[in-house]
Amino acid sequence: MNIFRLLGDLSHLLAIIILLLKIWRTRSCAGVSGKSQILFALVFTTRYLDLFTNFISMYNSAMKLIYLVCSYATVFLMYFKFKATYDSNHDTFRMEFLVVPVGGLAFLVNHDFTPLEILWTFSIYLEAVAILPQLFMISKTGEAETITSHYLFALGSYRALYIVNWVFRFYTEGFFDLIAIVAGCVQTILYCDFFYLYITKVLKGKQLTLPA
Amino acid sequence: NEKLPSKDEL
Repeated sequence: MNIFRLLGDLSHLLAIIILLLKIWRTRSCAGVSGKSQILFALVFTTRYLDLFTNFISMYNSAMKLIYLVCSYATVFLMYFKFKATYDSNHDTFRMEFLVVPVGGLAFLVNHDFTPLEILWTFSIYLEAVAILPQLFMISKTGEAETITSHYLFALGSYRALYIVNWVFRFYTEGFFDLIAIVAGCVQTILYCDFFYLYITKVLKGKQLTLPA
Repeated sequence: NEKLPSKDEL
């Protein structure tokens, strides 16, 4: 464990908690893409299948459990408890356009052609693009609540910090996982546009609006 | 040297 990865995990945890609290306390999921949340729940499900078979550390197991519980809780709140506030008219990104190509790629490009490894690879590729429905929804509505932009900033920062972690581990342990690195770079690049808007607008106290 | 991706990351 290194500081970059720890900060990345905490940033990821912060993002997940921010979103869950936003929905729970405002009792509304306006402006949040339910499809992205479903994809994230799928990412954690396919990545943490070894939760009970491959114990790494208390921290690792605890975080995996928290991610799984929070992501499913968020999906539950959005599609059941606060369903009336779910903005399905703007959350129209076709998930199958992401899941099918990612599923195919996971079969073709992986480290080891075993079910667990292919599912892990699928989760890495899927996580890279899982935010697209959310970014698409914001581009359609043309704006995002400030709390949602904080959520996105924390979520985008997590994988950017992981990239620093991978560089650090390469120089200190000679370790690198090309699949995770390439997917992590794609994932972070998708946030660049948003990072620019966040830093130039939200940090100046303005509302996050996309140029229509 | 590419080691198998360690799954110690979240």
